[in-house]
Amino acid sequence: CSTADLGPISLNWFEELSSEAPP
Amino acid sequence: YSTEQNEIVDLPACDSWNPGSLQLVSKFKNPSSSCSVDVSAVWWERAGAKEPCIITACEDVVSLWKPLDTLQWEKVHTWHFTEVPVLQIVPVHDVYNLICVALGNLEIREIRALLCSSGDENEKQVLLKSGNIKAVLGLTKRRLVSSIGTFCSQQVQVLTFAEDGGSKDEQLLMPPDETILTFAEVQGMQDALLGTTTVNNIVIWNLRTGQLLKKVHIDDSYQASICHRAYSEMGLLFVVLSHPCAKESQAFGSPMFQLLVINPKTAQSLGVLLCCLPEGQAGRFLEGDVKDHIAAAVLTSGTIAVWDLLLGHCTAVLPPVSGQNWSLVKWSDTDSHLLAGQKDGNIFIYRY
Repeated sequence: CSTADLGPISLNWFEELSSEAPP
Repeated sequence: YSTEQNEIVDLPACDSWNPGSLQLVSKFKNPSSSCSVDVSAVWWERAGAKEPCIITACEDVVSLWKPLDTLQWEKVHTWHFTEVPVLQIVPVHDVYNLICVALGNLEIREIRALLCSSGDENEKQVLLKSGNIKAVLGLTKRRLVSSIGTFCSQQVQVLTFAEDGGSKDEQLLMPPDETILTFAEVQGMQDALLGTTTVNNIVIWNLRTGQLLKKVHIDDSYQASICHRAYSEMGLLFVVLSHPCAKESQAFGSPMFQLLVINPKTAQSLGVLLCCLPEGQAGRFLEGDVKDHIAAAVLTSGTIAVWDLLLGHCTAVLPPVSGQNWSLVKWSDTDSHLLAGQKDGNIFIYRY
């Protein structure tokens, strides 16, 4: 197992998920 | 765990942990007639100076102890509870002279704030929440998160205290439609909050907006996981879980703590470390605490064991003292000490 199995990684995941999630 | 994952689990040899890494600093006894249920370290202000104090909780009384010069402790405040027993202490960070407690019989029914009125130093308690409370956690920036109710009728609330512990503000988080078991703050990300749920999901909230950002399903090997600590690093979330309901397996014995890595963008997760007991130790996880990368657990055998999550193995084992099993273990928030308690009110403080 390696982190490659986890899919593409984003350093700005928190901001990106916040902009995608319903308010 | 799959066969592949077996290869990255580091089971220590018997001589690789060092019992000497825990040194006794001081001890005291809380002379209460009821069972000791929790212990915590807090900053408390007296006569203009902030002191690192110890809070002890028995079923019917919570006490604040201040340090004396001679490595002894003096009881300075007590709060009494005659109707509903105390279940746990809930420290709230960044607010002085206030501690919260959860009260109930098996399940939490009330959360109360304990404080002293500034004029006469008299102990006061204020009811903050009541109902079918499933989880509660004190957060940084004087915040307290709690979930009330189950499934679709669940409310997740964040209460913010003023600096003096007085007036407060309340905000709702979007509920996940599944019952929350535990909360964990993400170290270094003050707007991120995690929760574990009864259906083995980890949920991620934005505390500033109240949005539910993601649900991540974790391995079904262990049910009812408790999340102790979370860290964000290089776009990944590292989460420390314990599994009080896990059954022993032949390969690993009883799993105590597990380090998971989660990609929050894809909701994929991977186990990177499973902390098990060193050879010669037996028992299951009873309760535990994690501070930074050090995890401590009380085992059903009455022993305390400590793991370094960076080294990946057990670093200290503390057998019962004076023939009495350990029942409580907490890391101090005011220094690097380990607080270890026994049911009869004995508290031992160790330097790690």
